[in-house]
Amino acid sequence: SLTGRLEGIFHKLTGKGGLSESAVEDTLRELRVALLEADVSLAVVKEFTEALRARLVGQAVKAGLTPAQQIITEVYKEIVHILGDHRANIALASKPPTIVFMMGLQGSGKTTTSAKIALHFKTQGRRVLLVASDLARLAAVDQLRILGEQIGVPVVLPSEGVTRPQDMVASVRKRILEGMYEIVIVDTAGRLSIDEELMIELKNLKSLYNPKECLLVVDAMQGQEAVNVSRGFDQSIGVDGVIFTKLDGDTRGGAVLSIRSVIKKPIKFVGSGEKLDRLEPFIPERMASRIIG
Amino acid sequence: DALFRKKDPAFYHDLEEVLISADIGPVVAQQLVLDLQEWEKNHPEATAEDSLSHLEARMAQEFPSSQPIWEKESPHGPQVLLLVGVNGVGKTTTTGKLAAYFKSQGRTVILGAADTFRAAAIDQLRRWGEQLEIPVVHQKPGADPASVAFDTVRAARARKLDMALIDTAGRLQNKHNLMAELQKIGSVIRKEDPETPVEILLVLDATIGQNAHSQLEEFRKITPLSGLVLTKLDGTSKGGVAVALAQKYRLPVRFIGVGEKATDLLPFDPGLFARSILR
Ligand SMILES: Nc1nc2c(ncn2[C@@H]2O[C@H](COP(=O)(O)OP(=O)(O)OP(=O)(O)O)[C@@H](O)[C@H]2O)c(=O)[nH]1
Ligand SMILES: Nc1nc2c(ncn2[C@@H]2O[C@H](COP(=O)(O)OP(=O)(O)OP(=O)(O)O)[C@@H](O)[C@H]2O)c(=O)[nH]1
Ligand SMILES: [Mg+2]
Ligand SMILES: [Mg+2]
Repeated sequence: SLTGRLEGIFHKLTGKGGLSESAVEDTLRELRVALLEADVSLAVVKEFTEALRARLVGQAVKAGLTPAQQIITEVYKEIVHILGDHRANIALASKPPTIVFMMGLQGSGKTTTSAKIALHFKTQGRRVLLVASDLARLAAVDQLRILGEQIGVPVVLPSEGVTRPQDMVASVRKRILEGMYEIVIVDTAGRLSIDEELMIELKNLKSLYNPKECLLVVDAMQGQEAVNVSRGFDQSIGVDGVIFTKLDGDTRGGAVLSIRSVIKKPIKFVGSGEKLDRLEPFIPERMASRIIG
Repeated sequence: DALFRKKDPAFYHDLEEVLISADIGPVVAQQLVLDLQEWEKNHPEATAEDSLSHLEARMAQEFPSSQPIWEKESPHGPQVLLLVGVNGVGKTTTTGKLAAYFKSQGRTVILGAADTFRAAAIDQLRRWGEQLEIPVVHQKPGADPASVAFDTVRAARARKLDMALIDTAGRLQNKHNLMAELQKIGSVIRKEDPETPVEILLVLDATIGQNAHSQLEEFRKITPLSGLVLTKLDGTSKGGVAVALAQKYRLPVRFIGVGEKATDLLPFDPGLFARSILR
């Protein structure tokens, strides 16, 4: 573990006084490897270790702590600070409906998370509507229809012959008014942030629905490209919040720190399982321990 | 030695960063750069371009090239491919792409919808079957996946088909009950006929970072993997973790996914892959 490796560095030192420059250098080297192995992006690791170097050199070691413990505590607190320390939730529009857009890379968990959020609001007593706006993937509409049935939330399906998401908007608007829905969750097709045509389609769809929240759904096991992808979505479409999925796995989840520190958008929820009740609030402390390993 | 110093330290630093940004991992990235510097000591006349070519070749060599079962003669009965992996990586899509690939080679193919859990998983594979005009063995949602796998191999054998491609549910590697279910699927296929040539392919998403190590580690514990498929290489992620996996586990990468259509599947080319990481 990182603590073990840092203890190894300080074990060799016998000098008193504050943390020496060379010990700090060795420490930062170990920390860099640990964070990169946790999938924190390189640019974020550099920034993080630079800021840490300034604080650590010459720092006095507190009584009752080993130097390694002190440094780990410092790292932990800084990660918690970056991850954000307030409870983010989905903001409701001043008057209904609140339209929520789900977007992200292929396979990140958008369809499943759409249903989870629907269940979350239904449980709070809200009138919720799901919109099956992924007309590209085979049986995507069936997938959301089935999930809607499982939780008792109605799903707008494309009418006969409709092949483009923008051609559903009129009938969705009609359904919203007829049913007086308060929360409308729009599931969209997975897409690459570098696919210009599909990003234009999504931008166009956003201008037609004018959603209150555009949520980026990200697989927590994402690697180094997490920052570029999320920045791409933020620049092309605009990201209001992020949901990280599959945190019930054993990934260290460094992408969470990378994305949060670069695009600086709130983390609204985390997905912690395949079942529709597996949607949890994001807890920075837990995530920080997980990333440090 | 003077020539060696010509390549300034920034060259090695930048190279290591390129490798790390490609998801190769910090330890392997450093090791590759150190190996390169060692090689350069024995090739003092090498230019930066020579070094990059050497590194490319070095990375490409990490990938073993064992012959897949479909390139060998199959004396009797169908060859079976089982696609496994964590959630959302592209198993179902890859099953469809493989079906199209083998069909285009003149083989007869049948599909098995052994993901009986996820909403519309069976529908999704059946839609692929319809598009490609290939039969799909399936049961009701909630059925025993091992039973579907068994039926698929049986149907392939009865109809004298060349290949049975079986899709399974996504499962995270730390879910013990799901991994046990997968182990059962594998053993049921072997029980149907121990002589059946079987390839179990672990599908990895190129956007995944270092967690791929844990995925490979845990999946191979419960079922003998014969190869990898690396999907979503049409995105910006390079899938460099595959180099580290090749070093450690010596498993061949059979195919790569480069898009969402049936034709977006390519046989793996280690040289091209290494080049795409470095250039
Ligand atoms: N274990 C686990 N699995 C999840 C979680 N969220 C989603 N999944 C699974 O991940 C896979 C992909 O989920 P989808 O909801 O289909 O993903 P998507 O983003 O809609 O996919 P596309 O529409 O193809 O882009 C499915 O097998 C889901 O059950 C989670 O939090 N934990
Ligand atoms: N861009 C791109 N998308 C891909 C590729 N392979 C699969 N996809 C997409 O990734 C998403 C998930 O693919 P699936 O085949 O449903 O993945 P899966 O592993 O079967 O998912 P589960 O069964 O839910 O675990 C779909 O939107 C696919 O179209 C690829 O090579 N490139
Ligand atoms: Mg979807
Ligand atoms: Mg599938």
